[in-house]
Amino acid sequence: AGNTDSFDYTNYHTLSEIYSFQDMLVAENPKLVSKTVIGQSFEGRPLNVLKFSTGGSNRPAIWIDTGIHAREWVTQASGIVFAQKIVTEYGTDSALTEILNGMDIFLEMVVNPDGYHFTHTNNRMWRKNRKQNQDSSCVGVDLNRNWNAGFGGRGSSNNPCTEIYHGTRAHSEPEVESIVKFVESHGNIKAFISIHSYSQMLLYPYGYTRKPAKDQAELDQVAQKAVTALASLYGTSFRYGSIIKTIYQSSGGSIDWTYNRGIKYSYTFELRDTGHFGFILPANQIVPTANETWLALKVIMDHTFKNPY
Amino acid sequence: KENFHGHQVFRIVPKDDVQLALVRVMEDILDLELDFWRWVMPVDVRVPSHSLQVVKSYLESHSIKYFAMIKDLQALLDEERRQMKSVAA
Repeated sequence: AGNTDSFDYTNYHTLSEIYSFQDMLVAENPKLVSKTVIGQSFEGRPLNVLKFSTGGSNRPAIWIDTGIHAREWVTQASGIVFAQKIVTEYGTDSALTEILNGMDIFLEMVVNPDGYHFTHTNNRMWRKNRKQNQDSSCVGVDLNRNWNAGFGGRGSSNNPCTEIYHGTRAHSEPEVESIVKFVESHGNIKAFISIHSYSQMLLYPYGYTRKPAKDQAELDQVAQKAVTALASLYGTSFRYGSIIKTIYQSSGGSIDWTYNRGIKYSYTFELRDTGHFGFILPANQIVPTANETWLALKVIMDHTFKNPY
Repeated sequence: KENFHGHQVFRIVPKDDVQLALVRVMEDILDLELDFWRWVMPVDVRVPSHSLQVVKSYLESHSIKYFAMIKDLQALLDEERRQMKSVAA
């Protein structure tokens, strides 16, 4: 594609195509979008974050990430659609315009670029990163078990050959450590939304403990509003609740760490589908999935904007 | 490229937590090389061809309901690749 208008949003793309898209979006919208490289992956690929900002300095911010699990292709594809929506709806959608006039949005579309590249070239079903584990022939760490929140607890594994291997220590993986450093150095992130697929859920902390989050009542209310907005487009039904009560116990997850760091509006999505295709969700589902998710994202972003803390 | 010929994705429908725990036991048997896609009920799991018989027998012996949600994973992957190529062209 020569520009973001002719980019094919209805198809899955390779890593280099996604990175080209990011550069095009920045070039076309220099006053709104910029790109920051927050680190390098295990295999040396850049970890790109797009910043959507209308000015100001260290404004309160919303973080959105997609693609921490490599094979969940509909999430990276949705991230591309979200980026385009932010650009096109700024100035036309009053709620988003207000948000962007007061806050910044950060979007990391491919948290796990090594894994994503591997799904395109070697193994479509790959989930983890591509870390070479010492003393094991098995490769990769589950990047959503590597955070310092109940690290190493139930719902993660110390066996490098499993899909939920937590790594040698919390934040051992560069893909995680880069986000940790970015969040800590920014210091003003008010919402952190991590996007996965597929199970059709909107979840909030905690995953590693049954202890309810102290803001559970508010998080639950916002989640209910968000899934209602999501369902308004195509009737897609999402469950919502804490991770441990809605799915299963999982330790070392990203939003448990962000919540414990003081980011109240910490959520994780599980996008479509209902289980007929799983990770092989057909490409014609990308735009509908992104469109319905965008409505829920806007509810969370709007609530964050209107409820400063 | 890894080939998933003969792999199936089972949708397992445990009737209670006891059956769910029995399903989870299979995750620890690394030789089966199971890949759990979804841990909520119902559970979705990719089963390599070399483990199909063992997993089926295990589930049936414990009267745990299941069906093959994806009967030929490689066929889906091939279709996905074909679509990407055709759009690119």
